[in-house]
Amino acid sequence: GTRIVYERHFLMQCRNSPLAK
Amino acid sequence: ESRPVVKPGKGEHPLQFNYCFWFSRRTPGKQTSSSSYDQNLKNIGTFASVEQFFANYSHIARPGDLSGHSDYHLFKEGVRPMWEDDANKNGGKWIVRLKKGLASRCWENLVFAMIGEQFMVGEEICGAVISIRYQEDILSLWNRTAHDQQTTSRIRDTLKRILNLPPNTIMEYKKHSESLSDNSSF
Repeated sequence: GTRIVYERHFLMQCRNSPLAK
Repeated sequence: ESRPVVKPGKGEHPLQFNYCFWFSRRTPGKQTSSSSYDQNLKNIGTFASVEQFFANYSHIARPGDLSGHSDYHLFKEGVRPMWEDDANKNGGKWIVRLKKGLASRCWENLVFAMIGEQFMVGEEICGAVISIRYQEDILSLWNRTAHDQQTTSRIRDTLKRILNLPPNTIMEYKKHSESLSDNSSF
């Protein structure tokens, strides 16, 4: 099936999301 | 097991797998054995989404700031970071020895690649360890099937790329069965 892939730059963006606190 | 199942929250980005962070620290003077190693392992958090990962990761000390003989482990949920675990017993690990000062950056690169499914080797990846030691730090990436050379080569190539280390960095592959028989541990 499809795998959920995240690139580094996307993870870095999520780091600053309020949900990630 | 009565623990609640960890799931991504509303609006969060799910991961392909759930993962657990573990921490261990060797007690000075104590005998190292499989059972004392197991007792020293502390589960410090499980996550199912990118946001839950950062909620854990942002609140634990960077490996380069730890002192003494300490290890962080990041393994798929359900896999204990031990050779004897069913997922690991036929497996092995790539070992990268790091000069002091590189641990935090390399660990972050590896962890991001792992949770982001950058290795493209199906279910093969079990987890990763950063071992903080006195002279040098050691990064290792564990996979399920040590005898599958195509997979282990692919893991090595991705590891090299994502760590972005000098070309002369030595990488060593070791089967867990060998580690068990020569009783080596970092």
